[in-house]
Amino acid sequence: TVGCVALDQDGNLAAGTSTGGMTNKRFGRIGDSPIIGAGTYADNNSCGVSATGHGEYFIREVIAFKICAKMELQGMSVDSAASSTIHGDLTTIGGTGGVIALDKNGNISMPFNTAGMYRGYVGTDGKMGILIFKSD
Amino acid sequence: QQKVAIVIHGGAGTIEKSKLTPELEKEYRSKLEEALTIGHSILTEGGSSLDAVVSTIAILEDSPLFNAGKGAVFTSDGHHELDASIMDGQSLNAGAVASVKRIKNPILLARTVMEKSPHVMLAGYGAEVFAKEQGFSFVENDYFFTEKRYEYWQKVIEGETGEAEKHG
Repeated sequence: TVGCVALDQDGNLAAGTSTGGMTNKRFGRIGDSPIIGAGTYADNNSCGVSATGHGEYFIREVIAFKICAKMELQGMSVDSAASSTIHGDLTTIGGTGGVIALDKNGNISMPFNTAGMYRGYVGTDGKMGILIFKSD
Repeated sequence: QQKVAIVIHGGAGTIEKSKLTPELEKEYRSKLEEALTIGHSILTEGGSSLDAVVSTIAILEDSPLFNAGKGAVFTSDGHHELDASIMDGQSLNAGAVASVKRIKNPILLARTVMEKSPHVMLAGYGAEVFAKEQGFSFVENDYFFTEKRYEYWQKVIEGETGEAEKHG
């Protein structure tokens, strides 16, 4: 699965996710990637999110929307909202994976509970970072 | 004027440092950098966040390194099925496609569903009929074939991956 969240000069957020799904899947199984609110969500009032991981868990916890809702309704920062959702809500029900999240002010969060996640960013300061492992 | 920013991912999982060769790690880092550079340049030149997201994801879809587009994993019947979605944070408009088999860049079709249809998600055959109406060109399903994914699929079939299936 791949994903991207961007913040443009007009202050607009957008998020997208694309995937080949799960190896050996049957029955027309669909994961979270195309499900708005589960694998992808964006709201200028909070943040944009793209997810990757075991889709069924992301669907059940409505992970992408939940991160945005925590920011808007509970006043949490993007990192608190994303980290608590991945390490709390998702992990509690046995799901694995991660998200990238970017808020309306350009703050970035990239939490995951797996060994690694291919990820990268260019922040509002123009600095680029590319990371793979947990220790990066 | 708002300062721009962009963040990407290429999947999460059992990525162990000991199993990723320096050459392959370099390939991953290089492709992620290429995607980020394209997306960021669109933003700094005044392009929209939607344009940046689509162009960035299309680069990752075209790479055999990631499980999206070229490099997609195998279904149980030996094919590839692709899903994608996009959302605009300003309008809360959204578009998605599921189980498409012949669309080279599903993220482009997801955006077209958002902008050119009254629907949020189109799936399977219907999504491809819509794509044809919108002038999309099609690729054969084996365009998405990669040796690496085929070998992994064989291991899954034979139960050699050692990974527990998790479906929630």
